[in-house]
Amino acid sequence: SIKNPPQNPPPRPPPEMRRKPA
Amino acid sequence: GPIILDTYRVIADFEKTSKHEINLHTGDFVEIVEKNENGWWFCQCESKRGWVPASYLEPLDGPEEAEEPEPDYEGEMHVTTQAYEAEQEDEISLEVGQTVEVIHKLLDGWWVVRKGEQTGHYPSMFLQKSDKKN
Repeated sequence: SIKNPPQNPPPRPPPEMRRKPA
Repeated sequence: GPIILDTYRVIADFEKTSKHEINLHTGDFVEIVEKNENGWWFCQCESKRGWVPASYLEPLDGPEEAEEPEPDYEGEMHVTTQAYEAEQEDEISLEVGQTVEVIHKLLDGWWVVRKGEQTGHYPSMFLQKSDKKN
């Protein structure tokens, strides 16, 4: 079953690894 | 009929920090079971299932603009329920109880907020919609 999501903000990849804006 | 899950590609390695999360490796494919507004998505990858950060994923079939709301430059009033100190350049630091305008609700859970002349990303899970008018 799906547990509750973590209660801390999701981490973000370093800027150079991020998705390019569409 | 069968439930078709969205497939996403992992764009950066992610190391889990709690037991209901799973590790991700760049180039892996994951299927998304649930997309939480706070930016944690429940996914399955081979035999593993758990929460992963949406910002580490990109959709397999083109950009997902369709499911991402447009920015709202007028802003929607929210109050911060927890303080957060910016860790990256495009983020904003705020104390608890501050009123901000949410101008873009991004799917990765890092919403763009405006406070006076400052704008930056803030964790959506630390924001609560406010009844106050602009």
